[in-house]
Amino acid sequence: MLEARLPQAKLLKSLLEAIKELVVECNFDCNDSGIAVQAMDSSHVALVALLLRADGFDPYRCDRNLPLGINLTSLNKILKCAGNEDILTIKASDDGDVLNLVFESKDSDRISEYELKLMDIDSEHLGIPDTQYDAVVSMSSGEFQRICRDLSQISDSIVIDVTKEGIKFSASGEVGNGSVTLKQSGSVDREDEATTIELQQAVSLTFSLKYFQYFTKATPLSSRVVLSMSNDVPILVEYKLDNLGYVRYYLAPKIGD
Amino acid sequence: TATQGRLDGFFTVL
Repeated sequence: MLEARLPQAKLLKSLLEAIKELVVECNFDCNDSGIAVQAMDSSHVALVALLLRADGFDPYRCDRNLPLGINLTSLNKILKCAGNEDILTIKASDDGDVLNLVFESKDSDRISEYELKLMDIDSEHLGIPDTQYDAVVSMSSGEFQRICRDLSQISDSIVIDVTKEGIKFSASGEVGNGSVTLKQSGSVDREDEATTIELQQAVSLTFSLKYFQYFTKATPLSSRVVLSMSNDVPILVEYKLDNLGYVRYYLAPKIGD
Repeated sequence: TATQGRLDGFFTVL
């Protein structure tokens, strides 16, 4: 059986926001080390990999591998019934076909209980190679969100060029073109806003902005985002969750121009 | 114009 408790329902709500644009239904794979989700979008262009480690919950119990097949639209409906600050407990029995969700107000004077019907989802597991990337850029997640939003006014594609000097995002469309360059900043006062670049060799890649805008739904989960890139391979966009795990997105680049 | 690549082939099916 599974029993996992989070001090704030807000976290699961935010996680759902971060993946529900990409994936309609997926397995939440639970085992004694935590809860993992790996799902590709229907067009096989993007993949989301989510990890919530057991020690991020208090308590967490799961004594065997338990894949919970969940329709995210249905889960979203039930999570709308939770207050952001509610204590959230999820439970599932080994042979059950429902996920129990309990929302408890902080002062424990209101307890609501819901059951979500589970489904059998036959999904293939993908091995993601441990890759050495040519360029790894760590930057403010809010800044990345703003750049994606701003450049989506110009085009549905974004070109990312990374050099020693900085990272340049550019877009070119019918109305004209635009770009935003962030220089590597070593001495800013606010660490959250710094841009750091680890570069083996310069990269230039083109991506669909639509997908980046789906990824930036994860912005509330972390003040930082890490973009890992090599030419001609999928970009890894990672949001680390404090003491809990991560949300990673992989996106295939656009080819030829 | 650039065409959208796919993830197939980058990852191995386990």
